[in-house]
Amino acid sequence: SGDSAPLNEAMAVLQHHDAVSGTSKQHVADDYARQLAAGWDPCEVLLSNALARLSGFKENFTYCRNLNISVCPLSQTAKNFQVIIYNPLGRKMDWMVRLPVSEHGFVVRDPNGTVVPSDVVILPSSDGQELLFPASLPALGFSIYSVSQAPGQRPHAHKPQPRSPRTW
Amino acid sequence: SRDLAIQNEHIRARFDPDTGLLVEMENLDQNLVLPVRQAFYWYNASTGNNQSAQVSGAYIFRPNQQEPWMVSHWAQTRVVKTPLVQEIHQNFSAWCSQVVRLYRGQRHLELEWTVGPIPVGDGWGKEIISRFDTALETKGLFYTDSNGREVLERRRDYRPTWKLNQTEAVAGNYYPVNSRIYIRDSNTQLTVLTDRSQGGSSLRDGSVELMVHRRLLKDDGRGVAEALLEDGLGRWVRGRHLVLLDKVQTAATGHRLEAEKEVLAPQVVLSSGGGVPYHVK
Repeated sequence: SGDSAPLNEAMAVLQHHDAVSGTSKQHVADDYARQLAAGWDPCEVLLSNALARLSGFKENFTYCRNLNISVCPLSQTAKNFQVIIYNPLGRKMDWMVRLPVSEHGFVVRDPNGTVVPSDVVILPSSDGQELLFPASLPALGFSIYSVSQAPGQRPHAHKPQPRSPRTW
Repeated sequence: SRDLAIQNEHIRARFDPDTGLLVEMENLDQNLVLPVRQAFYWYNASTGNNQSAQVSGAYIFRPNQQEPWMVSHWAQTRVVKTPLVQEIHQNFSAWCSQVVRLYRGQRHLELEWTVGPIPVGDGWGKEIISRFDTALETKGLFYTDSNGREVLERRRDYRPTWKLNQTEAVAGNYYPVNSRIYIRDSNTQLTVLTDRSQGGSSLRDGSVELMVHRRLLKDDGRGVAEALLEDGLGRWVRGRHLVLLDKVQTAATGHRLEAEKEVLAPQVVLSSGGGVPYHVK
């Protein structure tokens, strides 16, 4: 069973001005981060249980915490996977989903099974690549998109074109 | 072509073809064009001087001179253009890079900056800022929010509740920015949304800056008894600034709706699919 109390507890501890403004010793700052991460774990279980009940399917839900550095083992290895996007705002929202993927072409389908436009972009710094697709999200709700590798389709990945600045 | 620009239905951003730096932003819906230069700079952290022994540290921001140094006068750039996104990848130095991005349908310019590990081998602590310089006649005024709610007017070298004797030309004009900072003239507003709390200011008319990272070598004597130094190689940090260009009359709608999306961003969860039904029936 999931539990949000540990995260609540961590957030309560982090009301201290040292946590808010970074005026603590390094080991204390590291412990603040540890408490937040430890508090987040049981929240993932809570979120998974809610999604299972609301979507009607018990899934092995995966959370990629390092999307900001383009790391997500599931989307980088799976041939097919689902992307569940929860919108906490009280209004409908359009949002560009960006996920690290392996070197393939992909087909993305919306909750109605309609193919949505998608792109694959190569990251200049790491030569990894990311799949982009626009998602439409209901207010205070979630949408489930399906991603599958397009058999035989060469990745039409858009490689960044270097610009040679004037020699300095 | 020599022209280095990215564009979608609403926004166009132009870059100097020689330096790779942002030089202009255009709101196509409102026919607004604003020359805006953006670059990264670093303040040299004070270790105390003849005016004051105060060191720049965890509690105290105190640069040792008013003018920051540019991280780089130019950037190595790469261009990505697809039907869904147009990006300019800027590489300023081994520890400072940025992606300027426009997704299809987006009404703001996204600057995803990556800064660090900050080199301190030269014995200088450094405080890194991203600065936007425009020709807006802002008359010493700029605006910062308080926890995403009330926006306060700030005036350079001034306090509304007491007669300020300004002794720190830079630090004395820095304010907390929880979600946004903006400058404007009678017609045009430039707003920068942050994805976390930062320090910010407008130290000259038309200019706005946000501090994105710091790495210091001395303790500031306020109780931590440790420099803000980070262990090992030091941290590198990635974040985003969302830049909106609007007419003053319509700017609040734009930044308030966008800031809500930023603070309450969607949560992405993945699954391999093929789960068993939750309800037996």
